[in-house]
Amino acid sequence: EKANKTKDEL
Amino acid sequence: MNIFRLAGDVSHLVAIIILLLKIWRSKSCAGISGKSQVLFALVFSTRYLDLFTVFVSVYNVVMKVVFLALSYATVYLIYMRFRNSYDSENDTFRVEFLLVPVIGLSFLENYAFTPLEILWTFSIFLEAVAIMPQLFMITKTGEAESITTHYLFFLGLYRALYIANWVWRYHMEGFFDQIAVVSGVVQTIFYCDFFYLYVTRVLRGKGKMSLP
Repeated sequence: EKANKTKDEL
Repeated sequence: MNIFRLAGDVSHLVAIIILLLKIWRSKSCAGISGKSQVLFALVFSTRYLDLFTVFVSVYNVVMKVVFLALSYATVYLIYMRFRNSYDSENDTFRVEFLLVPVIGLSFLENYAFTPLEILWTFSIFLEAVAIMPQLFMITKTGEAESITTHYLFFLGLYRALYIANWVWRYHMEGFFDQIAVVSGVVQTIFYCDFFYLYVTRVLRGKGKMSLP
């Protein structure tokens, strides 16, 4: 679930 | 994107540039923990692998490339270019005491048991403790040059701004990344003691920050 969420933070 | 995260990223960039310029202009890395800089380069290397798998934005790509380049340049200056000024007697923190628990934890606590996810989690946990060798070195030498303290100040400011970013995103977008937030709070706490010394000693114009 969260793994697929795009990691948009540096 | 919000102002807190943008300010945080800029503060992070400023910190990295302050350190790099200090080493380059003074042609010396005395008082700098090479181990911390290697750990930061490792943080970026394991976190930014998604440069090759997903496109988030131009800003995201540019900043990741810049952080990678500047962190490797810093490590290069410390261990190659100005290695004879590297203070290895005082940079003695046992990084294996950081790496082993961080590796273990990233296998235990992650969002998915895939290489990219575990490496990302590893980088999040590692970033929380990567500054320890530098803080240890300062306690060992009993002092830090003022530019080094400015570096640490902007690094701490970047983390504090990221916490504000997460508060903002939680209320505006319902965004909550548990691993990043928990690790980020722990990381910021490590700077609190330094912030106190920074304000009470460096900003009072003492130049050097000498520990009690």
